[in-house]
Amino acid sequence: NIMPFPMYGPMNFQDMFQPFFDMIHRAQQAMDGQFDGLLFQFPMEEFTEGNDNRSVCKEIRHNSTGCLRMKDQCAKCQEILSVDCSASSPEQSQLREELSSSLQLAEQLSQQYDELFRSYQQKMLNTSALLKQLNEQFNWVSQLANLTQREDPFSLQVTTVASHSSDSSVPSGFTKVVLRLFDSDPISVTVPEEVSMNNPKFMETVAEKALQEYRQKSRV
Amino acid sequence: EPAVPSRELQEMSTEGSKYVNKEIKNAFKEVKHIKSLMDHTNDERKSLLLSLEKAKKKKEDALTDTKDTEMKLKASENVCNETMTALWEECKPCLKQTCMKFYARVCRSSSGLVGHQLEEFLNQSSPFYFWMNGDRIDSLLENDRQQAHVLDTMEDRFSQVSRIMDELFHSRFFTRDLLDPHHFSPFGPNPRRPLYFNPKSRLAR
Repeated sequence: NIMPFPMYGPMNFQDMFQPFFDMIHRAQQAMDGQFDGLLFQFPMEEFTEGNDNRSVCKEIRHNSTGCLRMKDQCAKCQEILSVDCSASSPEQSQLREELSSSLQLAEQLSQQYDELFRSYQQKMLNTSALLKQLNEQFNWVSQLANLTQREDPFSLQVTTVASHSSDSSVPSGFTKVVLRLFDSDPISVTVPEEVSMNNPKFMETVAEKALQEYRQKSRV
Repeated sequence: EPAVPSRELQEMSTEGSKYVNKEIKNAFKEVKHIKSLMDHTNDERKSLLLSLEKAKKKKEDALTDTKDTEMKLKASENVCNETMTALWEECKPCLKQTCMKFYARVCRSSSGLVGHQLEEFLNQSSPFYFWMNGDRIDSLLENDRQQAHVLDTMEDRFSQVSRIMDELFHSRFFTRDLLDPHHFSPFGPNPRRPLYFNPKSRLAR
């Protein structure tokens, strides 16, 4: 009941679907425009070879500070961090302790934020995937609308039906049907002769195959 | 003489059209279903955004505290300078070697330029910066900056998409309620010829 055509009054096929084509296309463009490049890559806590280190490599190339994370692997670098200057400057030592604890808190809160940020990015990716799905489900309809220039009582128009006996190019044991979907190029479909033309399944098979072919083409 | 008479072709076209129209209706239903999924995702996104904003505030307060303390520490007199500088001179080559090994092995890329850049960076850095964990602070600040940028752009894109989707689902297609008996007429003037194919439609428009 979603589309009982008469209820929409005097609208043609193009009127109905053209706006959808434009809008879905625009929405997807807005969402997908370099969306992948936008995703924030979280720097790794540990530099391990098993992990995905693309972000680490990028960081090292971009900014050498990435290398300072490897200080744990150098004893002399570790020693700098353990230097105790409290004897010569108790005040500075106190400040360093304060800095250390506030840095720890900031790192902890940043990690919590990162988790939420990851979920948020995932939600955006889900929306992008839904838009893709929307496009896939509806693209063929809107493309048909794009093709349609004339108003015709039939969305599917059969032009010829032939069998091997009437047209030797048709494989034996099959019926070949040539048709158009709205104003599309002619589409040829073959149906096994077991399904006779009088069988209600015949046109259903023909239409199904024609739509399948059209959808496949519209995806390409 | 055609193999199949034109009357039969017309009947076949009518039958085939019924199937195509049914598929169009199905596609339309699917669009409505996807729209409801998008609404659901959007509700989750909104609630997540609220949590994200609260977490951002907490994180930024902590970062401000850290920066303030760092400034105070920088302003204080450098002590233990000699010890730190001596250790730093020994730390630098080890750091460079470890990093370049990692880069060549994991990033599988020529490390010449990166090595030169790193050497310059290490020579310009001070052990004091290292001692007060300046790299960790800078890393947090850089992440914060990048995340803020990504979030802004994502929000911007999402609001564009929302506007378009609102426009789409507020079109007369979706807003004309099916319950509106005034417009709903299951048996139009000619059930075999839906009105949207009516040749007078251009005139009516």
